[in-house]
Amino acid sequence: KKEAFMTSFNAINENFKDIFNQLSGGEGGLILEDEEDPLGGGMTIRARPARKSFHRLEAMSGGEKSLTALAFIFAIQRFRPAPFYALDEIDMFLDGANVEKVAKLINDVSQVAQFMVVSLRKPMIQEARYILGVTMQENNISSVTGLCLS
Amino acid sequence: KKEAFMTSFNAINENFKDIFNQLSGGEGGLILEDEEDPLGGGMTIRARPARKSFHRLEAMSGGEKSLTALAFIFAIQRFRPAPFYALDEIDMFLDGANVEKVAKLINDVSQVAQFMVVSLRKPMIQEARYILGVTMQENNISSVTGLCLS
Amino acid sequence: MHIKEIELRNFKSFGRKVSIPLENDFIAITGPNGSGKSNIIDALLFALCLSSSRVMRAERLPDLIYKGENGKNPDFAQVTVRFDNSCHTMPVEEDVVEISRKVKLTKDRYHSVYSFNGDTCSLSELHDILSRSGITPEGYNVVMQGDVTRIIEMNPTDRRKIIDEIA
Amino acid sequence: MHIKEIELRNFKSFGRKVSIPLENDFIAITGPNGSGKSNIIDALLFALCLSSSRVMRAERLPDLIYKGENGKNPDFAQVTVRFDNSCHTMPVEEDVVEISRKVKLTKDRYHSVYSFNGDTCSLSELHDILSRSGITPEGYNVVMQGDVTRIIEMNPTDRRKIIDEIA
Ligand SMILES: Nc1ncnc2c1ncn2[C@@H]1O[C@H](COP(=O)(O)OP(=O)(O)OP(=O)(O)O)[C@@H](O)[C@H]1O
Ligand SMILES: Nc1ncnc2c1ncn2[C@@H]1O[C@H](COP(=O)(O)OP(=O)(O)OP(=O)(O)O)[C@@H](O)[C@H]1O
Ligand SMILES: [Mg+2]
Ligand SMILES: [Mg+2]
Repeated sequence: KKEAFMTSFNAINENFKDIFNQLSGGEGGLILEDEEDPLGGGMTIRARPARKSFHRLEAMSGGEKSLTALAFIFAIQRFRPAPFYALDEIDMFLDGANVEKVAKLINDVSQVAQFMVVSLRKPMIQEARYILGVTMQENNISSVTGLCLS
Repeated sequence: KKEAFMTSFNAINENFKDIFNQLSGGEGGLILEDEEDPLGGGMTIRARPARKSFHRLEAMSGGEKSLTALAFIFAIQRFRPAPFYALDEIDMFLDGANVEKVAKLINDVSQVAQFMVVSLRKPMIQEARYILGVTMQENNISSVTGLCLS
Repeated sequence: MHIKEIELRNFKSFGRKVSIPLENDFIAITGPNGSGKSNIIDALLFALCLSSSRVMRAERLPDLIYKGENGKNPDFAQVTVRFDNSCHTMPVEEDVVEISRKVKLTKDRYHSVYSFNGDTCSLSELHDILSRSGITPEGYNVVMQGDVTRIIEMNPTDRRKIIDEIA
Repeated sequence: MHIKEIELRNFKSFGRKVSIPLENDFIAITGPNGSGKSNIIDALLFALCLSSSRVMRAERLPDLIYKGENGKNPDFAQVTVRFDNSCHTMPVEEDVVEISRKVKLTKDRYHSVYSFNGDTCSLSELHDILSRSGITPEGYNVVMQGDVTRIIEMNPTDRRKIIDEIA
C-alpha cells in the first residue's frame, strides 16, 4: 500500500513541478508531512511564484492559489487521465495574462482528453476549438446553440 | 427597539426593490420570517431575475447571487451611507453586460461616497474615474503608480 | 473515450428536451449569467452519480425537475450521457455507451432510476462500471463553480487522500 | 468625509514605505495576480480594526510584517489612514484626521499600538470614534475577495442581524 502511494506521489510531484513552472514561472513541489509514514500524515504544497520568496499557502493571492490548484489538477491528469474534464469558471480569479496561459495549457492537454470549460473570459473562449452558447428563452427555459468552431 | 428595526427595514426594502430592478430588470424584496415579531425570526430575500419565475435563493446562479447581494449592499448604502467603500473583485461571477451595469451604478453612487474597487475586468476599470495600478517589483515588494485619470 | 452527447429532459432550467452534441476537443461553454451553463455541469454530476443534491444547488432531488410559471409542471427529469467507446475503455463491446438517470415524482414520493445501455441497473453497478473507466466521485475531473481553490484551502490530510484514491 | 491617503510601511508585500494618494471618487485598483491589490484592502482592515488576522490571510499578527528573501527583515509594520474631515463627520475640530496602527515584534512577543492624530489611544476609543462616523466591523462597506455572495449564503437570522446593527 505504501509502495503504491509513493509511486503515484512521486510521479504526480514531478508533473506538478513541471506544470507549476509552466503556468507561473516559479518553483513548486508537493511535500509529505511524514516521509517515513506517508499515510500517517498529510500533504502540503510548497509554491513560489516567479521572482518571489516562499510564503505560507494561505498568504497567497486568489490568482496564485488558482494557478497552484490548477497545476495540481493537471499533474494528476497527466498521471491518471480521466475520459473528460468539466471545469466551471476556473479562471474567475485570474488576470488576462494568466487566463491565456491556462487556456493554452488546456489546449495542449485537449489533444488527449475532452475538455468542457464554462467561462466568461475572452482569452479562454478564443483559445477553445468549439464554442457552445447557452441562452435563456422566455418562460425560464434554457437552450443551446450548436457547437460552433471558435 | 422593534420600531427602530422596522423603520430601517422598510426603508432598506424599498431601496432594495428599486436597485434590484435597476441591476437585473426583475422584481425582488426582503421578507421577514415573522412580521409580528421581526427580532424573533430571520430575514430572507426573494428575487426574481427578469423574465424568470421565483426560485429558492440557493438555486440561483453565481452571477444572479452576486447581483442580488450587491443590490442589498447598495440598498443599505442609500439608507445609511458609510464614508468609503472597499470592494475586492465583486465582479468575478458577472458576465460583461452585468459588469457594465454594476460599474454604472457605482459611478452614480460615487457622487456621494468614495469607492475603491479592486477589479480585473475591463468594463469596470473603464467606468472608474481614477485608476490605481499595483505592481510587484523585484524582491517581492509591491509598489503603486499614482492615481491616473481613467 | 469521450462524451458524444448529453440529453436533458426537464432537468433544472432545461424545460424542453435538449440534445447537446459534443466533440473530443476543447469546448468553451459560454452565455449570460443565469442562462444555464452550470446546470449542464450539474446534469453530468446527476447522470454519472458523481455528487449529492446539495452540490447541485437543490435541497431534494425533486428540485432538479423543471418548474416554470405557467401551470402544469413535468413530474420527471432525465439526463442521458452518450459516450464514444470505440477504444473500449469501458469493458463492453458496444462502440457507444449510454448512461441515463431519471428522477420521477409520484404524489409526494420520488425515486430515481439508473440505466446502462437501455437496461435498468443499480447505483452500485453504475459506480463500478464508471470507476473502471476513471470516472469517480473523488476524481478531480469536475470542478464546480467557485471551487477552484478548494484544494489549496483543504486540510493536509484530505489533500493527501486525493493521492490515496489514485494509487 | 473620505480617505485622502493610505500609508503602508512594511505591511505584507509593501516592503518599502508607500503612500497611496486617493480622491473622493470612483477608483479602480488593478494589476497582475499577486501584485498586492488585496493587501491594500487588508491594510485598511488592519488600521481601522475592522477584522481579525484570520481574515487578512495571516495566522498571527506578525505574519503581516514584510518578509523578503535577502536577510534582515523589519521588526514592525505600520499603516496610517488619513481622512478628509472638512465636513466634521468625526466629532473633532481638525480638518484632517490620522488613524494609525503599528505592530511591533520584540524577541518573540509582539504588541500593537493604535494612535489617533498622533496620540496613542486604546482599541475601544478607536472603535468608538470610528463607529460614530459609520465605520464598523459589521458594516457592509468592505467586501473581501471571494466574499460577494456571502450575504446570500448566510442563514436568515444572521442576515436579519445586519439590519439590527444599522437600526
Ligand atoms: N428546477 C428548476 N426549474 C427551472 N429553473 C431552474 C431550476 N433550477 C434552477 N433553475 C434556474 O437555473 C438558473 C441557473 O442556471 P445556472 O446556474 O446554470 O446559470 P449559469 O449560466 O451558470 O450562470 P452564471 O454565469 O451566473 O454562473 C437560475 O436562474 C435558476 O433559477
Ligand atoms: N508578510 C509578507 N511579506 C511579503 N509578502 C507577503 C506577505 N504577506 C503576503 N505577501 C505576498 O503578497 C502577495 C499577495 O498579494 P495580494 O493578495 O494582495 O495579491 P492581489 O493583487 O490581490 O492578487 P489577485 O489578483 O490574485 O487577487 C502574495 O504573493 C504573498 O506572498
Ligand atoms: Mg454558473
Ligand atoms: Mg486579490
